[in-house]
Amino acid sequence: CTETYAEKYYNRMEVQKAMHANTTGIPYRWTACSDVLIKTWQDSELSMLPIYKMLMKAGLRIWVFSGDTDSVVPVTATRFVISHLGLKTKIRWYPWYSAGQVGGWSEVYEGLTFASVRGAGHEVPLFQPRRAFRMFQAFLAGEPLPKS
Amino acid sequence: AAAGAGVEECEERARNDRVEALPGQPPVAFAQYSGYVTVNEERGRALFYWLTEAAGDAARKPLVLWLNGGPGCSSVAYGASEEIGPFRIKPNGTGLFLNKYSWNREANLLFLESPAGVGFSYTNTTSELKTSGDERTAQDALQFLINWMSRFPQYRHRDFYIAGESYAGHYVPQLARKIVEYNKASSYPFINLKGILVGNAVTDNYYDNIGTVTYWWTHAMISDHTYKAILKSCNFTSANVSRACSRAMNYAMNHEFGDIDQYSIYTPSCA
Repeated sequence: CTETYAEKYYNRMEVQKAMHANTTGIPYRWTACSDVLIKTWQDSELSMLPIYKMLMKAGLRIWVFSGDTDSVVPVTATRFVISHLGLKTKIRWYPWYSAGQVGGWSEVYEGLTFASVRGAGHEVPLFQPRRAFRMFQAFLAGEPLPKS
Repeated sequence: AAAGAGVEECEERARNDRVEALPGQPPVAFAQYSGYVTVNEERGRALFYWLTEAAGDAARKPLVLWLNGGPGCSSVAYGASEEIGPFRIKPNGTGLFLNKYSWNREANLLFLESPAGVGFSYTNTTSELKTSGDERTAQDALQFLINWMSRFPQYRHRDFYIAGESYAGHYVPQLARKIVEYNKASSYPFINLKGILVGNAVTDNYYDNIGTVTYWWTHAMISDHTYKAILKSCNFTSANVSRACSRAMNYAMNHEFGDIDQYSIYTPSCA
């Protein structure tokens, strides 16, 4: 229910004042998601795969992670997508560890790293903050996730 | 200067954006800023950002821009307040407490409410709330970065990453593509993009849909009968959804899933 807490907190006048927010008197309440935008969204590219290939060519570090208890954009969807990039494997599938437990599984390709996060839903850092933070540290360091 | 403002003016704007403390916030040692950056003067579009600098040695830590998806959802509501930000909101919005695993332990976190119409971000051209899409969102986000880095020049050339989840599986690579193209065209590139990090990301219509239905079946959320009905009636290569497909998908969600939180299938849903 944490989303309802945000709806209350960010609609408090003193919070908006402290954040220099809503300085133009927006004619609607602050809300976590805009119904208008999601219902009237116009252009949406069918696939990001061509962009991934362009970004790999530009030498960017690309990490894709997936909380494995999400059924909205689930880990199987991400795996289908990655498998169709046709990448060469650098480090084969292995369990990665956080705090002595399996944090998920990972595979490192030429140009992209995949990691699942065990027991996390759609908002991975909400459900598994410690594992998400460990993954973030590895991403910033440009290192594979730990094998123990 | 890129934003048409002098350096002194930019520095003054940065000072004006300084957040001393939020109501009900515990004391912290890092700085935070929030406010508006205009991305389209003529149409009156301005995006709201919240920067929580890194705890300890902010000047040497990378900058990470976090985007939530939707489309239409707020990075302040989710990324900052439920996921990677330094604060969590107490029940009923009475105050804040610290997030032990905040990502600002390792980086300066920039949360952006994008596009205009999300959260505190606004447009003075109300009709625009119904014409948002991938392209304008990416263009405005690039313009935001260019103008924001005029206000915070200390972040020019800093290691920079873009992260996000869900429909930001579109926003993140599309903005990265714009930055790569912008840098190529610039004789003096200052946005030092090093990489992207996306989670449970909307990536490819066809494979996402096939993978989602596969997950439902392999995680025993739907019956064999429904699984076969979906595969038979849904053509995921097309953006249009047939009535038979909608019927099969709706039956799965309304009659077989049960009252669950689809975003986290083993945790209790919010009453």
